[in-house]
Amino acid sequence: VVDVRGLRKIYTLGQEEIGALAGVDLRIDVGEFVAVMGPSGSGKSTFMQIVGMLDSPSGGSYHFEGRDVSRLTADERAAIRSSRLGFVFQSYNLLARTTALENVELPLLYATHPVREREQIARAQMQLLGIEHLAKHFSNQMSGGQQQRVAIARALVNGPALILADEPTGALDTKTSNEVMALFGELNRERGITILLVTHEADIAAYAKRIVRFRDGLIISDRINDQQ
Amino acid sequence: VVDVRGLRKIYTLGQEEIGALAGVDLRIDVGEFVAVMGPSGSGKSTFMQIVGMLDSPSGGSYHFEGRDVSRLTADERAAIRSSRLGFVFQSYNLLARTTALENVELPLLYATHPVREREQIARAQMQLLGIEHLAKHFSNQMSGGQQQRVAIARALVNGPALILADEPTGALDTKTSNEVMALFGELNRERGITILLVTHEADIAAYAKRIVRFRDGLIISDRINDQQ
Ligand SMILES: Nc1ncnc2c1ncn2[C@@H]1O[C@H](COP(=O)(O)OP(=O)(O)OP(=O)(O)O)[C@@H](O)[C@H]1O
Ligand SMILES: Nc1ncnc2c1ncn2[C@@H]1O[C@H](COP(=O)(O)OP(=O)(O)OP(=O)(O)O)[C@@H](O)[C@H]1O
Ligand SMILES: [Mg+2]
Ligand SMILES: [Mg+2]
Repeated sequence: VVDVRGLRKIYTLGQEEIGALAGVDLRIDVGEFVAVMGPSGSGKSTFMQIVGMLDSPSGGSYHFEGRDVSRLTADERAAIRSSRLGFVFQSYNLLARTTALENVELPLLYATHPVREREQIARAQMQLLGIEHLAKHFSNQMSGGQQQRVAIARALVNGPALILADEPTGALDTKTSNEVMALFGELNRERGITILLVTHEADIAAYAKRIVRFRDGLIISDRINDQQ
Repeated sequence: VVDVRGLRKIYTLGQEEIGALAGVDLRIDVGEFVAVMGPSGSGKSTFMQIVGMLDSPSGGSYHFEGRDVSRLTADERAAIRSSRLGFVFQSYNLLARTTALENVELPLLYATHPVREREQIARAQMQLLGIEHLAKHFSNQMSGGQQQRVAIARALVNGPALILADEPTGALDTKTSNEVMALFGELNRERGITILLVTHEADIAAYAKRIVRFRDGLIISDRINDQQ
């Protein structure tokens, strides 16, 4: 699904150059469940944004489902993002002044569902995450963990082939975190959905089958998770 | 320092009334280190915002350092917030298009420091949190955990009497989390600063001397932490 070679990302800040990724090699096959860990500032979110085609690398190559992403048009990348990928942002990125339900329905607008069906699909997804009662709340009328679950529901609602989740349980209590991870585990096991998930909590990473560790913009270890 | 009785908070949402706090009683004395835990949506942030005088309750009473907060003027509350309180928001609340250094310096603007001294104080605080090298980065040019540490530095820079930290380690890796908690522990032990800290991670709560648990807008347990 994902194959990156020598991936580099440099941010320029005035005179300074910040090397966020210094040459990352990683291959993820269909149906894998990979946890990404590493210190704050080590390049995890930068890596996720490039894999999610929300940003482009400064160097190296990235093939998604065998296609060289750098040769895709902006429209082709947008089409892949809306139909094949589900992205849970570290900062949730919900639309302000928009209800929870409208946020979850957003990815369905790209597909061809009638309005009633769209609302049903979105509500069913919210129910799986215990937030259906918040459907009419606006984003700023919910707690941190409730907003995070809206962001997760939005990422899952389209039945993506690849889920990219950046710290999806950061604001959730232990019980709710375990419910979300059980849902991810089920999507991976029963529907073969590929999952790439950033976390800094070891008990969340324990749900994954493989753990990749970043440090200073490089992958320093990549191991099968034998804790399962 | 903090004494609340029968504290209630109701949010009105169209026709609906959301009871976020249903009658909270809590007393915190000078020099205590209290962790607040509880499920997502149980009222923790709502409680912290009222204690931090960023919002007012719907019912009940709140005395800060012996003074009835409901009888204070808006100016008096703002003066207390800028000189006696340090608030770490769950969503960081950094000013956009403002550098990390300017964000940390913000509380110092209310006091009477010359410009050079202000920058020195802010940089020293950032150094304690391992983020001084990010001084000239804008808020949206940093990782999640780096933004969170800017929010922590901003809350501490004025030497507050009471620190209110809402999930201050949510985006930090284990090593960085422990460094932040060690800093809080030192401020509490050596300078007698009172700390009220929300977390959903048991190993973060373990640094506190007392653990208060919320559920559905009420405190359901309040115990000395004998794990220390
Ligand atoms: N502005 C608002 N308008 C309406 N309801 C709100 C508002 N802010 C919070 N709520 C509701 O009040 C309840 C308590 O929210 P609060 O943010 O205090 O929870 P929390 O314990 O901090 O949760 P989390 O651990 O997810 O951050 C939630 O059910 C939430 O939906
Ligand atoms: N837009 C940007 N401009 C400049 N530098 C940036 C930008 N975004 C990120 N950086 C820098 O790139 C490095 C990697 O950031 P990234 O967000 O990928 O880290 P991370 O591993 O996700 O960290 P965290 O665990 O704190 O979320 C950091 O040092 C950060 O300061
Ligand atoms: Mg990140
Ligand atoms: Mg909260």
